[in-house]
Amino acid sequence: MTRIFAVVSQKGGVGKTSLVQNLGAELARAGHRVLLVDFDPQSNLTTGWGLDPGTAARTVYDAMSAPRESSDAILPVRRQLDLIPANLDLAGAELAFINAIDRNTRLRKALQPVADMYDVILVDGPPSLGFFTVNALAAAEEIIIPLQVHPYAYKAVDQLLTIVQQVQEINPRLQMTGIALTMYDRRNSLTTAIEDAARQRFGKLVFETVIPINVRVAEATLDGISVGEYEPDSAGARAYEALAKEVINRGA
Amino acid sequence: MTRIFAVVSQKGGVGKTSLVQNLGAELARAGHRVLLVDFDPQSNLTTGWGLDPGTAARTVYDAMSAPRESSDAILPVRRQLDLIPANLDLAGAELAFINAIDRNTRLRKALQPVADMYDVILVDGPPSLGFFTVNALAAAEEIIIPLQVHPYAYKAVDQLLTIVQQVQEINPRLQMTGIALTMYDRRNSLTTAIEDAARQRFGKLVFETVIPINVRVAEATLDGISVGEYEPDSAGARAYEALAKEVINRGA
Ligand SMILES: Nc1ncnc2c1ncn2[C@@H]1O[C@H](COP(=O)(O)OP(=O)(O)OP(=O)(O)O)[C@@H](O)[C@H]1O
Ligand SMILES: Nc1ncnc2c1ncn2[C@@H]1O[C@H](COP(=O)(O)OP(=O)(O)OP(=O)(O)O)[C@@H](O)[C@H]1O
Ligand SMILES: [Mg+2]
Ligand SMILES: [Mg+2]
Repeated sequence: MTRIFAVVSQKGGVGKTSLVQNLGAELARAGHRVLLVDFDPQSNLTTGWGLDPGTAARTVYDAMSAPRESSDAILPVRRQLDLIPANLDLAGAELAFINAIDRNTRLRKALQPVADMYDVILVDGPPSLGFFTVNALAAAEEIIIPLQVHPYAYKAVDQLLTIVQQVQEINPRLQMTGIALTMYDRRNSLTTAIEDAARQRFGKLVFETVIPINVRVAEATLDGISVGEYEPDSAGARAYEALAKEVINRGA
Repeated sequence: MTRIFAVVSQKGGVGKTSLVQNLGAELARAGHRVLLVDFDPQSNLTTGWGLDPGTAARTVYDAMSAPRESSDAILPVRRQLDLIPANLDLAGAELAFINAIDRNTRLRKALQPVADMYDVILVDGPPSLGFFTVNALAAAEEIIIPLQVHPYAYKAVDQLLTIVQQVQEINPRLQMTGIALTMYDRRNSLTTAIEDAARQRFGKLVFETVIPINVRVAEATLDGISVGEYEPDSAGARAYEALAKEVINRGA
């Protein structure tokens, strides 16, 4: 049974793309067949793998326009790790599908023909609550919310959970898998203040694994590789390896 | 002559809201009459001043709907520092004005009746390139782009400058004032790599002042105050004070 995750938060810069890239890489390394979907017009996930969004022959927008041929948009990036890229044209999708009855389930239709080829699919959402986030949630059955340990990101969670509830009306199987604390810095009191608030409010939903603030994560994107490839012993790489195990165990 | 700035970047989490709040606070402290405009449905700028977006009687959405009464949406937050708040309803503005001929200049019309009351107006944009960013650029005459010293944020600048050029067709007075390096960490090589690339490519457009990574900036938002109020001697507070001087000098 393929597990499809939406990685979402309307708060910008909380680590959505980094989580999709690095969790995806670790899951593939652990032997799972993984598909990543870049669902942000910024196409950071595509450039994070060293690809040029402008040269992608087919993208997630094409897959949404012609869902039955979505496999044409799949690019192999590593062993057992594929990507459906995005480019800036994706920004036009919201208006393009505005009158389509199935506007909110276009991505779901695009993933259906290819889902069986994978054990895990991770969708990287943009920093907004509209069309793209709704489509990502409608296509997924599980949700991971990266939570930067800062006040604005923490405040954003409630609003996001309201949208999740609304999407559950059209996608009843959709469930929260976990909240991942990111940019975690044990030395500062803000981190522990937000962590305490999150664990108190969301309990077991918050993953045990925290993603530390670690410049290697950002540096790796310059080379178009995952942090595990960039520096396997880094705090960032070890955290994503642990998160991969925790995510798999939560589904067992 | 009122200086109206759009503080924009489609990359999430680069420090747009923090810059508007803290630069605004420093400009007011230096004696300028300042208006801040929260133009992001997330309403982080509104909560950054300790206000509850849900209780705002009138918001920037009301001001866009009835531009002649925009002064009704103005809230005083500090001496010589006012705010036009936002709340989540703003997310509906894009569709609400979709067929309005003046959809791209609604914010400009809302600011016109009140501009003369201020020396500086700062508009905080959301992390996207669509309706809100276009409106912010159409309403402004100057642009500040916060540039987090990370690869994704650096890559976003070119795309943003393309949008700026397009908006200059409907707003010929619109000019770039500067690019502010944010989350700057002198100790790591990624910071200097991005700084070198930015100064080489954009030259004098990049402010001399850099905004260091400084947890006090994030902590201050918990208390609903500026970093200058939270800890005047912090690296963050001093940087915003210096940036305020540099912004004023650039307009002299
Ligand atoms: N654990 C980490 N430590 C240090 N830097 C990180 C970490 N995770 C991500 N980053 C960096 O922080 C920035 C924001 O992360 P990222 O782009 O993944 O967030 P996002 O939520 O996808 O942003 P957006 O809202 O723009 O899509 C990036 O430059 C990234 O390289
Ligand atoms: N110089 C800094 N040092 C440390 N933290 C900072 C700094 N500037 C901003 N922050 C924190 O980083 C996070 C991102 O900043 P901010 O919210 O201002 O960015 P933004 O570009 O407005 O984000 P969005 O794209 O979601 O609107 C916030 O939690 C903020 O408190
Ligand atoms: Mg992203
Ligand atoms: Mg903001």
